[in-house]
Amino acid sequence: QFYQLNLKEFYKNL
Amino acid sequence: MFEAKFEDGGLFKKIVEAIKELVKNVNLEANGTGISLQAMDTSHVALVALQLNEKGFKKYRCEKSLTMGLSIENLQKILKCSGNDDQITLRTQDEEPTTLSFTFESKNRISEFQLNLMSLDQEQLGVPDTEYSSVVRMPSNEFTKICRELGNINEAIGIETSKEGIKFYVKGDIGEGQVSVKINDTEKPEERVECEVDEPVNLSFAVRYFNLFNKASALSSQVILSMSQDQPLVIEYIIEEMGSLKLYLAPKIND
Repeated sequence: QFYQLNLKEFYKNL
Repeated sequence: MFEAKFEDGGLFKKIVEAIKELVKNVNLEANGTGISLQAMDTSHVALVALQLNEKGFKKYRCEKSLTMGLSIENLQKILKCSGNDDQITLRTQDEEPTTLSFTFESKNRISEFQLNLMSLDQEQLGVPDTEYSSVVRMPSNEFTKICRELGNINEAIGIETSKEGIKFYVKGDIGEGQVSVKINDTEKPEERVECEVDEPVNLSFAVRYFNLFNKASALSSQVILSMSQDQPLVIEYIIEEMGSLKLYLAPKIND
């Protein structure tokens, strides 16, 4: 199963 | 006062054409070093980052940093009034401008237009300049072709890198397939395929975004794909002597 990574959350959580 | 003159106005039109289906309203930032833009699509899956350096313009002047909120759709309406060979000058007069002026100049005509600016509350993401574990350079038209072909079979496309090259693959209801692109060091730079692989990656992406990104292939004969496992991919088009257009795409992660 795949889920779509969210860019906004990804860069915010870095 | 801000003034930026594109010797090749067609280039500016190509940039707008490349991003118009990804983002609607954008803040164009201008400062002493050039013009930049960062915007995300509404689903937060893709991000557009444009950098145009002042040295690449025929004329460039920006006394004070400036944010110009633009509707891409309206910008395009104005740009349709220019010829592909025109020189295009962007200009604002006031410190807090409400309009952006355009001058389109060809051998036989000069046109002037004003585009109303908008105040956009857009968050700028701090996208770090990271090292990627796989970097692939390949002809942009070849990448376009592969995405179009494989996109017929499934909506997700897999990308796998190795020391030998890059492999694109799909698995759909009708069947599956793969395309491997071989490394080559031909003398024609536009046909070259290079892979720098520190760590191989295996990633999956929604192909419809690639098909939108590929409108940018008019900007450069080569595309650079930078990838790390489970991180957003960066597709970069170098805009000769001016800067670059980077398109970020979030992968689908194996749960």
